Amino acid sequence: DLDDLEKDEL
Amino acid sequence: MNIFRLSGDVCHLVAIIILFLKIWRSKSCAGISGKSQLLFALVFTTRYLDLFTAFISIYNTVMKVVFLVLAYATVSLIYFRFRKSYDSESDSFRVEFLLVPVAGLSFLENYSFTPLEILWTFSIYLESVAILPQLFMITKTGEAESITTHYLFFLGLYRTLYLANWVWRYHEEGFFDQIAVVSGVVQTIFYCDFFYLYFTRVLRGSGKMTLP
Repeated sequence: DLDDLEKDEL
Repeated sequence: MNIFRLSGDVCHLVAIIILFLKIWRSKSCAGISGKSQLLFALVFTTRYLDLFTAFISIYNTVMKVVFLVLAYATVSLIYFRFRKSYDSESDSFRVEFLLVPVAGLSFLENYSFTPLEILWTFSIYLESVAILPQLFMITKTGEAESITTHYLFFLGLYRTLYLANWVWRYHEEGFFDQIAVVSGVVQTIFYCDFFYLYFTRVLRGSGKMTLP
């Protein structure tokens, strides 16, 4: 799921 | 990182700097919605808490700090330094009608029920409606100074470029952040009406944008 997705967007 | 994302961030930075310099140099915040600027400061505050927990890149950290500093600096110009020129009469949008649904939705629809994730989700939903008080104020006063419309143009351009960034990332990496994309589409739609007026009136050199 997206949780481990790094929130690299501002 | 792709060209759409980078140019989107640059447009966002340009928009924020345009607004800050306009208020600073004209020593007035007439026609500017303080409520929208407060909402944007809240968006950055609730979204960039990961400044302290996750290091992504120098660029990421620097941009987050710059956005936070400029957002709070702009709010302080409006509500403190040039508060006499703040037109609270026209800035009458009821932000509680935005904050309550956005807060509720961020508890219902999120990727994980943790404080950081809920605050991030809140900031995503809030950003999509944060410009509404400003657009409402323009419809109420029936006009906007051209510099204010340039600010809104770059803000809308940043959102449009982020849509292109997501199309690109979906095509290249299979990346798809549903909450960010759905919220971003809604936000960009709010700018469509403004873009129409911007291209048909302001760019025709009519200086001010006066609404029909």
